[in-house]
Amino acid sequence: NVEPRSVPVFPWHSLVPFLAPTQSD
Amino acid sequence: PPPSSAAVPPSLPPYFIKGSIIQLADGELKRVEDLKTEDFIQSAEISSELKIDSSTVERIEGSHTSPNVAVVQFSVGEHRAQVSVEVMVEYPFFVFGQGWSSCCPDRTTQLLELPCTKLSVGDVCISLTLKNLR
Repeated sequence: NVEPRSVPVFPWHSLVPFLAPTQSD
Repeated sequence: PPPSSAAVPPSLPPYFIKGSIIQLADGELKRVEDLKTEDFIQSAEISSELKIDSSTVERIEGSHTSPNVAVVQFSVGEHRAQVSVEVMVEYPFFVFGQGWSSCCPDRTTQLLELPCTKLSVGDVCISLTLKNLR
């Protein structure tokens, strides 16, 4: 099976670094 | 042999290449170079899991491991939590009200063709955290 090649679409949140602050309390 | 479609180093994600199609939370499609601050804010508002945090650049240093790597220290959110990330110098961050910025914008433009300005101490970048941390 040959899958048709389509333009990849990326979710918006993949562009943003995930910086989870450490919870001190 | 590996595909020769792009000269982008394997460490750089493909979605930063100019022309990449990005889907916002409301389904709208935009090119990566056309994204605005509002796109991220509105997408985070729709999201049930993610929220936008402000991350202020506190320090930018070279890495001991590689000349092409930088260590960027951020102060994240209202609690100003200190977070350091090690990234390729061409890795772009989105600065509030400004757009894509990296430690080495010339390399970013060269490798990704993504219009980019110089990331500086004091810049406020968009970052994500989980909405329900409790």
